[in-house]
Amino acid sequence: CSESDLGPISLNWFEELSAEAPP
Amino acid sequence: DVAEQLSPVLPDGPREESLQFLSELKDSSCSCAVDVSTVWWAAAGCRELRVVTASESAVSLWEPLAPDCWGRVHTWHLTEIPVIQIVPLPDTCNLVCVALGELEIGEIRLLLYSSETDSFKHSLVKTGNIKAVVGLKDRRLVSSSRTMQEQQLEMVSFSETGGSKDRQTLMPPEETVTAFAEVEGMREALVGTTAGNSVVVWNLKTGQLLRKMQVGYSYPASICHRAYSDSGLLFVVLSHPHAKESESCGSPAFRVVAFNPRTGRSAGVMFSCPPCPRRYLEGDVWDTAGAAVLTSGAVAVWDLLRGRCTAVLPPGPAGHWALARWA
Repeated sequence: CSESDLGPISLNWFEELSAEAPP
Repeated sequence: DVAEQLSPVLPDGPREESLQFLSELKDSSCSCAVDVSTVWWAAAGCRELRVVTASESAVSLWEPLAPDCWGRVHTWHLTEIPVIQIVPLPDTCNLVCVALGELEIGEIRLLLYSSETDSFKHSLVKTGNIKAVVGLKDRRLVSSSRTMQEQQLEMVSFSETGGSKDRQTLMPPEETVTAFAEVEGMREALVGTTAGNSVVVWNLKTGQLLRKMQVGYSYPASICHRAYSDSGLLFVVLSHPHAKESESCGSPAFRVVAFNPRTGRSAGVMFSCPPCPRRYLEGDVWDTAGAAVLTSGAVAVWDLLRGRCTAVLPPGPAGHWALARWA
């Protein structure tokens, strides 16, 4: 899997999505 | 392990009968087995893995007595509603859950041993029209239930003695959740699959629904079994029990699909096909190994990261295999 297929990857996706998602 | 040492896998494919039959648990009652699982059980200062078997009206706990010999420790009789499945709580000691119901799960019960009263007990955890349930590490149980109007998702935490300690509501997606799977190495993350063929991700601590990602038409009616987070991607093991069989290569028993939770995009990583053109019936995933019962009545085992079938157990003299579970 490359970034061209899947888009920019973040190692901290869980923390980032938790900060952005509605409570 | 013993079978693997005796029959090394050949590089050109699975070796027939590379799984060996070791022992049998003989249930003297005539009732049909509906599920099997294992549970860590502590007694007299010793913690050992025990087998749990379920029939429609009873759940039994078995201990190893000698090689090839199992003895029944206790039977919980659950005669009012039929038992549908065992719901193991991974890495938990002296606790196991069961789902009961007619066509769908109507209630979940906790089976336990109480040292206070020196007796085996069972207690009601949840009732409702329950669509999916999973046991997680640290004595946690997540379930989804549905009314005509809404879907409710809830995580229950148990104390060591089996008391209900804490309840956390999870935000439901619009579509019905069909299965849950823990994310290995991420205690607070949970994934699920939906009736609309999406993979969803929750934060178990806050109950937030973090992301809903389409699985795609190439992977119909997906059921999630396990997930791993690695290098910023979420790798989800899926099966497709209701997929239409493709004539060319049969149906993969398991697929590993990589999701980028940041963008919601996905890519197939690996698929594991039955060794002969048979269909997947039901199976189980542990770490990166899959096991499934096929329509031929055989059990097949795969290395899911290599997409390679590593062992096959043909139907036994007594008939087809019906369930495959890791322990």
